[in-house]
Amino acid sequence: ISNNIIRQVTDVLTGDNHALVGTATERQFISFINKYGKEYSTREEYMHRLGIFAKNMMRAAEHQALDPTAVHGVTQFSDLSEEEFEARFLGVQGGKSGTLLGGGGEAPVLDVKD
Amino acid sequence: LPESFDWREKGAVTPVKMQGSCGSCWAFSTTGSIEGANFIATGKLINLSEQQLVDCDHTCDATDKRACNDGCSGGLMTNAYEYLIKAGGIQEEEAYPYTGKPGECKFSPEKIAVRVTNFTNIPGDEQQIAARLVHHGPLAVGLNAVFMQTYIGGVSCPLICGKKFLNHGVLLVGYGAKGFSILRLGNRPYWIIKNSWGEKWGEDGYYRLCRGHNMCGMSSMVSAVMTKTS
Repeated sequence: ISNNIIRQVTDVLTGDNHALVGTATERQFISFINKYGKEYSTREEYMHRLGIFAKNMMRAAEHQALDPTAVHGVTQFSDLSEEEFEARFLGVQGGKSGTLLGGGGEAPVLDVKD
Repeated sequence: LPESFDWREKGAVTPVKMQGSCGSCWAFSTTGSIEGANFIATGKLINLSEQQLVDCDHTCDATDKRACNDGCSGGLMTNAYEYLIKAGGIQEEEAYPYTGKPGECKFSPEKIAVRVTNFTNIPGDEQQIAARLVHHGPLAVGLNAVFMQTYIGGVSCPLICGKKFLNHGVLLVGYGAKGFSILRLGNRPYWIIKNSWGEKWGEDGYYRLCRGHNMCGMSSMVSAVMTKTS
């Protein structure tokens, strides 16, 4: 029976992104590293960021399909997961509740005819 | 209202800034609106301090006590105006430079460069927003930034973009009449938005977003500030 067991040899099981090594995606990733001066301290970190970069390339393609009049692709944030990007570069608090008026009141309506 | 309008051409907008790895977009949106209002009142463009807000402003919203300004962890532009009215005003960038990290408050009232007296929320009608922009100056805006992580250029006009979840503070500086849109057949109007992710992001640090559809919730959280001239 043991001879019939198929041993997993790809990285799908381990999730270490080794399948991306040597691909066009890795070449794009290296170009991204050079362009934005990115540095990763360990090989593990490099592989982790490569995996995120690959996912972000797919996300950019989705955005391109949904937003065809803009150009979407590699940016300085392409090695960050959505959660990391939100935590580090966004930062409006309480946005979920919609408009918060604070103490400022609402501006009077202006005449915008013509 | 003019067909197109851009406060950058009139000298009311400072160069694009860089918030770094810090959720302080709300502070940059706040300073941008004050820089513009002060320019219109005095004719002088003064670069103002975001770090003062990051370090010193811990104001909570009047209607939602959980929505508090908290340095690199986020904040609201309307809270920042409340803080600045109480504190007396804001220092210049040079006097209180940006570090991108929260630190001890080093605000010096004697070094105030611009005094803030009041602020208003602009109703969520895009014609009203355009009118306020032209008459008052650049406006602080909150929007959903989901498409901004991958944005490189062009007029962003996504088919689906959440209008309720606003997570990023930016500065509305103008609008244009003719940005090409394939799907919406022909030229469509757009907003010109100043971001705080440096000049390497987007169109030299700017974002163009479709106008007229409350795109990504951009018309839900718009505010203007009033400054005091000495």
